[in-house]
Amino acid sequence: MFLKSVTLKGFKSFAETTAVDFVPGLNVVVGPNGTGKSNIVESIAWVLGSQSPTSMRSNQMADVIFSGSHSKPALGRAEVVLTLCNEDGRLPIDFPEVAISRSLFRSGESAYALNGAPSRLGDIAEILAAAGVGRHRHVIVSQGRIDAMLSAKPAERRSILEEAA
Amino acid sequence: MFLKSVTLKGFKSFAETTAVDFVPGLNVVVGPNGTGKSNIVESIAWVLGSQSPTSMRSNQMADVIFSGSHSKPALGRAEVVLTLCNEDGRLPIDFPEVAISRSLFRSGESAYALNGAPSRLGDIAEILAAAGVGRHRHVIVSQGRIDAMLSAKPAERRSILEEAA
Amino acid sequence: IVEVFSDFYRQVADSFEQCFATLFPGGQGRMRLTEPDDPLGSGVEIEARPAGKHLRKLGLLSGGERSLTALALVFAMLRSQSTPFFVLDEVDAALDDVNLIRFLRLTEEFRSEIQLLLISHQKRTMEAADCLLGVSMSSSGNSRVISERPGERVDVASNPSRAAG
Amino acid sequence: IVEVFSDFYRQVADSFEQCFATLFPGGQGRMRLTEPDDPLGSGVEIEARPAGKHLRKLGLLSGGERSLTALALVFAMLRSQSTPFFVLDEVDAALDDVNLIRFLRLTEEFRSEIQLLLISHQKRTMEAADCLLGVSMSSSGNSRVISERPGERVDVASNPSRAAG
Ligand SMILES: Nc1ncnc2c1ncn2[C@@H]1O[C@H](COP(=O)(O)OP(=O)(O)OP(=O)(O)O)[C@@H](O)[C@H]1O
Ligand SMILES: Nc1ncnc2c1ncn2[C@@H]1O[C@H](COP(=O)(O)OP(=O)(O)OP(=O)(O)O)[C@@H](O)[C@H]1O
Ligand SMILES: [Mg+2]
Ligand SMILES: [Mg+2]
Repeated sequence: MFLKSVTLKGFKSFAETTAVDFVPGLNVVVGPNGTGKSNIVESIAWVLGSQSPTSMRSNQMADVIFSGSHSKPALGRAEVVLTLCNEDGRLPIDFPEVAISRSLFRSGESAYALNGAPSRLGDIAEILAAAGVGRHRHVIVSQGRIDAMLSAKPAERRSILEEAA
Repeated sequence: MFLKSVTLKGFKSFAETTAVDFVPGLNVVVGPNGTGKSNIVESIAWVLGSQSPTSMRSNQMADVIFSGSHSKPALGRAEVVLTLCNEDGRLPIDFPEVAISRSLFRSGESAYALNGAPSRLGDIAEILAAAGVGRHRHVIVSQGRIDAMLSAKPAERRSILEEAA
Repeated sequence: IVEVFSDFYRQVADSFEQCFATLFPGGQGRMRLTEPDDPLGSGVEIEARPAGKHLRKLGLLSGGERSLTALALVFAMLRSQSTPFFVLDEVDAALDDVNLIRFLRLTEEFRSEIQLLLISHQKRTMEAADCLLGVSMSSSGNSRVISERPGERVDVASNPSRAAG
Repeated sequence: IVEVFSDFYRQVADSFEQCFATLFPGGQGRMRLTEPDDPLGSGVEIEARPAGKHLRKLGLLSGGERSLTALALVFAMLRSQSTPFFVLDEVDAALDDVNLIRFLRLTEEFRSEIQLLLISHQKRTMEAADCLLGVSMSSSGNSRVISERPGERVDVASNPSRAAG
């Protein structure tokens, strides 16, 4: 199972629909400061179900919606679609390709979908967990966070391992 | 007033007496990972009077004393001498060059000296303060700490400014 | 429950030693239970000894050494959990050239078992990519992505790190 | 007391705007009192707006943008306190090439008023040095330092960043 692509629409600095295509091996994202690389990382955390605005570098979830520039107005909605290759059947649903999507409106209303069918986060999370993708924090090391891996006390480190076991 | 040199002897990875000479302008320290660059930074914080083992990346001050390698035995004492150019008279003592030194023995016994004369940290701190060198944390941004400058809450930021005023 | 944890812990501890050996040739990394007779409650310690150095507290490691140690732990956990994909945002920022090569060697070891997405400013990391994604921001404050498969690049032969890989 | 703080605050706020303008050409940075009618107790906010972008929460800035904003604040405080020397350990780690050049331009502005000691792995920073200090570790686990004055280097003419300086 691997990521085929993530498509951002109105998510943070990605005002227009932007598809980011991956290959099964080593994918490297590059570019100048402030262009949107970490925003792509956060879009993956977000579509996998992150409930914490802190993981989005904010205290309000609505901050993930494109908030405008001098030549583009703010948008009313953010949407991210993550497309996974499931040819090895690791995700327990009968599709060779699985698309998970999440939307958020400025009203606070949010929606999830699985291959286009409206879905609940709980159901999606269950399917992902079966494939070894826990909640987003288990598949991402955010910018500046690698050193924190070592700062845990021995007891904390034990609980991290217990959770993962 | 500027730093002429810092001399490390038995301080962390500097087993042998090592003089690091500076110029008044831009000094850049380079080298591979783990060679001792941040140790030099900490030696400056330490000789200026840092009382916190945390600034030395430890919970015990004795960890600043060279603790041995496979070919060199541990030492019993760490000493750092900071030599300052005082030709502009900014330090309120009548010397064109001022050497501040600090020693720590494994027993925990420590000693300060000013131009070779035994001295107390309080007196040295007073002289440095007159020249705009507060306690070490006001002249050093440690590795990994630049981002923390922005994380302060508005009230904390105010107190930082008040202290500095 | 004790067995589930103990088996998992054993796997991670073994993988950690191997990953550490790749990142620190000639060094040794170990995980250790703080109370080996209490597998139900014991905390977990990490010991990291770079080549040619004595074992010291984790805090005394340099910035680059800490990054590498954390990465050895991350990859050990990935292998033990069979995570399908993983995202790392600028985890190579503190690495010098030699350590960067070692990190890339570790990612190469994992290439067939896990899909990786790395954000990086480092040239060597870009050169190691199977797929390179360039992010830019237009003057209208909108992010864009262009992808490049190094198979399609003209200059592969002039990249020594690719020649080896 | 209020006046001492207000004068100092005013100085720092003005310097911050100037330093920010050097690091973010076309952008705007400001410090702001959270309660302007309460100079005795008001907190201090930082607003950072990179060129071509809207003003957003500090947290939404990218890693490189945060580093630059923090550096603008650090240098504003240095100027307002007439600090004689300052040490910065790997503060340029998150900067891309363009922003690194801007940071070095800022340090050049301060060259006559403050002595700087920078630890860095970045080539451009090394090239900008008045004095370059190389740190190495011998196989006996002992650190050494070699210093080099670029005045003595043969290749000054081929370094465009030095040719300008
Ligand atoms: N809701 C939003 N609407 C529009 N732009 C946004 C929004 N949220 C964040 N941004 C912009 O995204 C930019 C940050 O992007 P990001 O953190 O992905 O940069 P980066 O490519 O990772 O850079 P670096 O190399 O410095 O880490 C900021 O400049 C910010 O203004
Ligand atoms: N008391 C001590 N005795 C001997 N060696 C020590 C002592 N304390 C720390 N060290 C060694 O110093 C090294 C770290 O040095 P330092 O942090 O200065 O590296 P650095 O040059 O800043 O590297 P980086 O580029 O990775 O930040 C460690 O490898 C550690 O083993
Ligand atoms: Mg980033
Ligand atoms: Mg360091």
